[in-house]
Amino acid sequence: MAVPGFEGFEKRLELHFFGDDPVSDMGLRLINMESLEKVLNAVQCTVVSSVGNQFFDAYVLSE
Amino acid sequence: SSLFIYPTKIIIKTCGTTQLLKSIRPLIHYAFNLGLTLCSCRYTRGSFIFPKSQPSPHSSFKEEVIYLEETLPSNLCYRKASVMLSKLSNHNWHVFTAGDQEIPIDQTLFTIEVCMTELDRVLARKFFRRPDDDKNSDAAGQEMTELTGIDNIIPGAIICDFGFDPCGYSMNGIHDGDRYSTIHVTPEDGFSYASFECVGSIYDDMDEFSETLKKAVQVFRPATLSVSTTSSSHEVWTRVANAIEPLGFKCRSFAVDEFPAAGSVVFQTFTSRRK
Repeated sequence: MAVPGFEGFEKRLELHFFGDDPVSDMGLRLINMESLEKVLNAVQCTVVSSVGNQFFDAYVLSE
Repeated sequence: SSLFIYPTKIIIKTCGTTQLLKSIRPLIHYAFNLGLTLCSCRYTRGSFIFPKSQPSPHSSFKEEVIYLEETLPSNLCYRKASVMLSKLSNHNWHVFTAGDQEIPIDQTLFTIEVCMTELDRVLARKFFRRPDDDKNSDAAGQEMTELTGIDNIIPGAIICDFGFDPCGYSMNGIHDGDRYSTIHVTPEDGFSYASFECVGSIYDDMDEFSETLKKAVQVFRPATLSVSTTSSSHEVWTRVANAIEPLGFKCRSFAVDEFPAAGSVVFQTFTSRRK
C-alpha cells in the first residue's frame, strides 16, 4: 500500500462564549500558555509562532 | 495550523492527523474558570485527501458528529449536521453547528474558507525551503511571504509567518483591528493544497473583498478550488463567484443550507478552464 502524503485539508472549530460576570474584559485571552499547551497537546500540535494586538491573539501552530 | 483567541471567541484550524475536537472539553473548562460559558459551536471541514489516515474521533463525519453531540453542553440545543455535496468527487463540505437559543449570533460578520488543490507547480515550488538555506523558520516564512506576493493580499496587515522544513507554509494576518486572515500551504506535487480564510463585515467595501479573494487565488493558481461562505448576506457568495470566474474558473456546483447559530452556508466549487 502506498504511503499517503500529508493531509492538507483542515478541520476548523469556532467556539463562542458569553459571561454575565466574566473575570475580565480580556476574557479567553487570559488563558495562560501552560493551559493552552495542554489544549494543544490534546489536539497534537504546538505553538510555533505568535502575534497579537489589542483585540486578539494569533498563533501559528505546528502541522 | 492556526489558533485565534478573542475575549469571547476561539477559532482553531488544524490539518494533518490532528485531533481537533479533543480541544473542546479543556477549552470549556478553562473558559468556565474565567466566568465564560459556551454559547455556540461551528465545526467545518472539506473532504480529506487521505480519510483512512484520520484517527478517532475524525475517522468519519458520523464519528465527529457523535463526538460533538456527546461533548457539547445541553444549553447548545439547536444543532444541525450536514454534508454539502458538490459535483466534484471528494470535494464535499461538512458542517456541524450548535447554538444556545438565548444568545443571538452577530449577523454582520461573514467568514470565507477557500480550499485549493492541484496548485500550479511553479508557484508551489516557492513553498519549498532551499536545501542550503541556513534561515530559521521565521525568516524562511518571511521570504516565502514576500516571494509569493502573499504580503500584497491584504496591504498593511501584520503578518506572522512560518516556513516549515523541508516544505510547507503557514501565516496569520492581523488587519483592521479585530480581523484575521490565514493561509496554509502543503506544496508537494500529487497532494498539493492551500487554504485561505478571512473574515469580513457585510458593511465592508465589497470591491475590496473581491480583490483580496482574487489575489489570494492568484498566489496558487489551483486547478480546483472550493469556497465556503458563512453569512447572513447573499451579496457575499455572489461576489465570490464574480471574483473567481474571471480568473479562468468555471463554477461546477453550488449548494446552500441554513444552520442554527451560524446563518447561511454557501458552498461553491470551481475548476480551472485550463485543466
